Amino acid sequence: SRERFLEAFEAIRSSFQDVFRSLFHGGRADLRLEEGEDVLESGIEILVQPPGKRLGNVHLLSGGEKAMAAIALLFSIFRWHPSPFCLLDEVDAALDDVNVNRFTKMLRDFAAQTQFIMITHNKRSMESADLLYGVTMEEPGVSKLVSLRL
Amino acid sequence: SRERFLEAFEAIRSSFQDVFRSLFHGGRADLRLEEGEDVLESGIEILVQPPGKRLGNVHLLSGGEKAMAAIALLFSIFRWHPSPFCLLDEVDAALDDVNVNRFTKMLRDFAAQTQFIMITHNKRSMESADLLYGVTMEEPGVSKLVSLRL
Amino acid sequence: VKLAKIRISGFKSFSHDTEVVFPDGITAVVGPNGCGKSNLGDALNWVLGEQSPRMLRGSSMQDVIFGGSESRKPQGMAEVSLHLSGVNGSPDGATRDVVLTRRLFRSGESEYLVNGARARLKDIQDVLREARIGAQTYATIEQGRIEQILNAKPKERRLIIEEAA
Amino acid sequence: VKLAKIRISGFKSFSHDTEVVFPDGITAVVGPNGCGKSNLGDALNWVLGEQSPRMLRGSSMQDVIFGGSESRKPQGMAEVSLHLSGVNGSPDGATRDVVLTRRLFRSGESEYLVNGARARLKDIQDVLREARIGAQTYATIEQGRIEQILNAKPKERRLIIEEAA
Ligand SMILES: Nc1ncnc2c1ncn2[C@@H]1O[C@H](COP(=O)(O)OP(=O)(O)OP(=O)(O)O)[C@@H](O)[C@H]1O
Ligand SMILES: Nc1ncnc2c1ncn2[C@@H]1O[C@H](COP(=O)(O)OP(=O)(O)OP(=O)(O)O)[C@@H](O)[C@H]1O
Ligand SMILES: [Mg+2]
Ligand SMILES: [Mg+2]
Repeated sequence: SRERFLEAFEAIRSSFQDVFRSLFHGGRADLRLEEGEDVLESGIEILVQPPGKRLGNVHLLSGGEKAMAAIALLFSIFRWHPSPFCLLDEVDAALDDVNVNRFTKMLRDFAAQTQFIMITHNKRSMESADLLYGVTMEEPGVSKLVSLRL
Repeated sequence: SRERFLEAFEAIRSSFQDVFRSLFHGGRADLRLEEGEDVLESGIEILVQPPGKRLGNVHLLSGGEKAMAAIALLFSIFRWHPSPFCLLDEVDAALDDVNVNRFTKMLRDFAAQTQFIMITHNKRSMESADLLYGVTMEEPGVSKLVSLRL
Repeated sequence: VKLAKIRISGFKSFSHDTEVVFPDGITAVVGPNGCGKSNLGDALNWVLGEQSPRMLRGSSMQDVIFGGSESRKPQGMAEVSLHLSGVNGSPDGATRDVVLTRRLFRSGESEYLVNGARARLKDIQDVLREARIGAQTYATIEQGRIEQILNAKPKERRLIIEEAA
Repeated sequence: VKLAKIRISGFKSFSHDTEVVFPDGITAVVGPNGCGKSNLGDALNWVLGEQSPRMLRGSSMQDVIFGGSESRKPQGMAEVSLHLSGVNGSPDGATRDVVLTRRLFRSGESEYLVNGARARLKDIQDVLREARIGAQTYATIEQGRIEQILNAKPKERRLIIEEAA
C-alpha cells in the first residue's frame, strides 16, 4: 500500500544519506522518486556526490566508488529491514585499501544484527572476520572445506 | 574473404590451445565453428577444461577462471595480430595470487612486441611493471599524475 | 532467526557430504580461483528456493548436480539442507529449529522437505517469509553483482524498496 | 609503431594540461578509487575515435569535458593528443612521427587534427588502420570488461577474429 511504501522509502532514504556520508567520509547522497508519476508507479533515482566532487548520477562514479555506493544502499535497506544473514561474494574486488578498511569497519557494525558470509581474496577483509573457512581442491574437481586458524 | 578468415581462425585457435595450457599449467581449450552453418556465417564456440575438471562451456568457469581464459584469448589474438599498445583496466581484480603471478609473467613475454598500460590495485602486478605512475586527487575533483619510484 | 549450518552433498563441485557451521558475526570464505567458493553461495541460493538456472550460473537445473571430475563419476542427486534456529512459528511465540531441504535428481524430479517431512516449495517460502528471509531481501549478493542494485532501472529499484516495506 | 606519449587537457577529471610519457614494456597506473585512472583509459579510447558516449561511461559526448569541482568552474573544451612514433606512411618505407588530436567544445562542435592540421575523423582512422591500431583490435580493455570477449555471443566472437584477419 501507499503508506507502507512511503514509510519504507523515507526511512531507507534517510539511512542512505547517513551511511553514504560515513562510508565516503563526507559528501552526500539522496534517493528521489521520479518526477511527475504517481507515487505507486514511479521509479527511484540515485543521486550521489563523493567529497569534493559534483553532484551527479550514480553512473558517473568510478568502479570502486560504485561498489561503495552499492554497499551503502544495501546497508541502508538492512537498517530498515535487517536480514538474519547475508552472503557477500567478492564485493571488495574493486576497492582500494582505504575503502576495504571502511567497508570492513561498517560490516562489523552491522554484524551485531546480521550474520555475514564474506567470500574474498583480500587479506585485510580476511583479518576482519571472526571465523575463516578455506575451500580447497586437493583432489582436482572436488571441493573440500577446511577450518583455518585466524 | 573465406581463406583469410579460416587462416586467422586456425592460427588463433592453435595459439589459444597453447596459451591456455601455459596460463592454467595444464588442461586444454579449443575454439570451434558452430555446426551446420556456412563458414562465413557461423559463430564461434569456446570450450575449456581447466586441469582436473570436465570439458565444458566457458560459462561454467568461476570468476577468476573466466578472467584467465579471457586473457588467454586476448593474448592468442595478439600472437596473430599484435597491437602496438594495449590498455588493461583492472583485469587482475578477480585473480588470486597464483594467477596474478602467471598473468604478469605472460604479460612480460608479450611486452616484447606490445606496450602495455596496466591499471591495477594489486601490489604484485605493480611490482612487475617497468614504470609506475600514480594518479592523485590532492585537489578534490582534479586528477594529477605523478611518477612513482619502483 | 539464526543460520546455524548448511549441509551440502552432490551439489556442483561438493561431491562429498560437506557441513558448514556458521557462528555469529562475520565468516570469511577464502581459496584459490575455481575451488568452489561461489558454488557455496549457489547452494545457499538454491535451498532458499531459487528457480532460475541462470541465477545459479547454469543453463538447466541439472547443472547443479555434481557432474564428475577427472577421477569421479557424475552423481545422481544434489541435496542441500539449511539449519535455522530461533524461527518464530507457533502462536505461543516460542521459537524452534527448522531444517529446510531441497533435492534434485538427474531425472529432473525435485523434492522439498521441512524438518525431514516432504513439503512443497510454497511451504519453504512460508517458513522463509516468517523468518524474514527471502530471495528479494538481498540475503545473497552474487560475484560481480554488487553494482546491480545501482544499475537496476528506476522501476526495478522500486521493487527492492517495496520488498523491504 | 610506438606510443610515445599522450597529452590531456580539460578531459573528464584532468582539468590541467597533463602529459603521460610511455616507455617500452609495461607501465602500471595506480591510485585510490575515483582518482582518475579509468578516465585516462577513456582519453585514449576517445582520441582513437570512439563515437559512443556510453563506451566512455557518459550519456552525452559533452560528459567528457571537465565539468567542474568543488573549487573549479567547468571548462569549455576537452582536448587529447596521441603522439605515435614509427608510423609507416610514405611509399619509400620511411617511418615518421604522427600526432593525432581530438577536441570537443561545449557547443557540441568537434575537431580532429593530424600533426596540427585540421582533418576529418576518416583521416584519423586511416592513420590508425595503417598503424594496425583500431577500436576493434582490443587495444583497450575497459574496467570490468575483460570477460566480454568470452561472454559475447558466438556471432560477435566471429567479428573479433575477422577484425584480426
Ligand atoms: N555440477 C558441477 N559438477 C562439478 N563441478 C562443477 C559443477 N558446476 C560447477 N563446477 C565447477 O566449479 C568450479 C567453479 O567454482 P566456483 O565458481 O565456486 O569458484 P570460486 O571459488 O568462486 O572461484 P573464483 O575465486 O575464481 O571466483 C568450476 O571450475 C566448475 O568446473
Ligand atoms: N567530465 C568530468 N568532469 C569532472 N570529473 C569527472 C568527469 N567525468 C568523470 N569525472 C570524475 O571522475 C571520477 C571517476 O574517475 P575514474 O573512473 O577514472 O576513477 P578510477 O581511478 O578508475 O577509480 P577506481 O579505482 O574506483 O576504478 C568520478 O568520481 C567522476 O566524478
Ligand atoms: Mg567465485
Ligand atoms: Mg577505474
